[in-house]
Amino acid sequence: YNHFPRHLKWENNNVTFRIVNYTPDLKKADVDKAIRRALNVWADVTPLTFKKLYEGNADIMISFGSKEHGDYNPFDGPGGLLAHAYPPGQGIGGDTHFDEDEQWTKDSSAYNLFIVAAHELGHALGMSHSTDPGALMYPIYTYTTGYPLAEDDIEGIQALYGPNPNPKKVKPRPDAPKKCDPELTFDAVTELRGETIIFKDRYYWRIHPQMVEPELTLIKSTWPSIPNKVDAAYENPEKDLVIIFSGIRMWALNGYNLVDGYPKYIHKLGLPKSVRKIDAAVHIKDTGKTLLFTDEDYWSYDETTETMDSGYPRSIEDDFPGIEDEVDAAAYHYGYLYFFHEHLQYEYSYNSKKVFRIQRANSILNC
Amino acid sequence: KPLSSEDIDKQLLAEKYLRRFYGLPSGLQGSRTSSNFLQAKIKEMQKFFKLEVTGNLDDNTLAVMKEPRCGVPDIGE
Repeated sequence: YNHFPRHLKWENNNVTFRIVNYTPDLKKADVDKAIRRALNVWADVTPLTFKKLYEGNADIMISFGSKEHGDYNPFDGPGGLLAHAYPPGQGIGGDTHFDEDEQWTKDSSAYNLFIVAAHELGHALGMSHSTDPGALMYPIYTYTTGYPLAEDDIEGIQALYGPNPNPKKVKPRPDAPKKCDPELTFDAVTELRGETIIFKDRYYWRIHPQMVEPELTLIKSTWPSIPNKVDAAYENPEKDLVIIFSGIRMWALNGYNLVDGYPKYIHKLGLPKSVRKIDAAVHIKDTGKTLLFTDEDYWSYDETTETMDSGYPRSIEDDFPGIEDEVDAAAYHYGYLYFFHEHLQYEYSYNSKKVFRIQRANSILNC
Repeated sequence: KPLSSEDIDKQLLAEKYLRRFYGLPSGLQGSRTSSNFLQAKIKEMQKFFKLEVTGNLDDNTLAVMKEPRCGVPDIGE
């Protein structure tokens, strides 16, 4: 997290606010609710209280405006800049402005007013931008559901105001995973048009052959329609599709777009109803088969006939000597299967049927 | 090689972004912003977003610059 220079903050914990005008995009009551919810997010973790005024000057004056709206800090039409706010202080200090040229919503269909307001009011209380992609104070808009503050945000605001004397039980969002954490484990791995995508919690790393640094991004900021938790994923390059598994459902992505008709149930593939989750999935280009790993067993799915091969499930341990445990994620490159389990990665030769090398899982992330 | 119109658009987008969020002085408007100064600001932005720090306007850097975001600067006063 970051604060503004000189750690600007309100000296009085009882802060006043006033909603000066309203956007026509939402009902007035919805705007009132979004702003109150956004203030409560910060009130829950600090001693701050927020009193609403209906006239005159409040500490935080909230308004909607477009282009040049009176502060010589113009907005830019739809997209781009969504809103801005000023750090605590007299006059314009604390004031929060939303760009009326945006479409303000209560859901993920356009820009969610509650999420943007929680971020901007963080500025109005003294928070600057965070470099943690999972923090609310990260500068780029991402739609998320659930509790909006990450550990990073809570630490930052409490460094200014201290904790709430009567703390409510809040479950902060986990900060972004650290790629070189030696205990790092993966949820799923897949190829995507020549890049490698590694899923972990609400994030994914994107590894591009020409890029030294893997790029960490929130799943929802790229694919808002898939869940925040991915169990398994694989690419079928012949069909230019990536299949994402979460629980008993699966999504098909064509690049960044969700394929019509998805999500579907995983049992459509021919899996018995007793299977409630797929741990790992990998497409073997050379055979046209996709292997689906669940607990100690695996299944073989024929992508050409789109049917499950007979004689399955089979035991992972029997068919992949050296891979004793369950599999978290799997990938296939040039005749080698890469099995990820806990913080290790097993390089398994598909032809000679043995493990060639065991490394830390995050060696794939240049750690 | 003269800059293509597409390159000029990218450069203008980057300069506008870096002026607003990374304090690139606007006084250099009109003349070509000195390239090493611009490069330093691009590096500052790439570091903030944990992109590969190249100082160049590569696709990933431009993609981040086009993302919808908050209008408050990412650095300093």
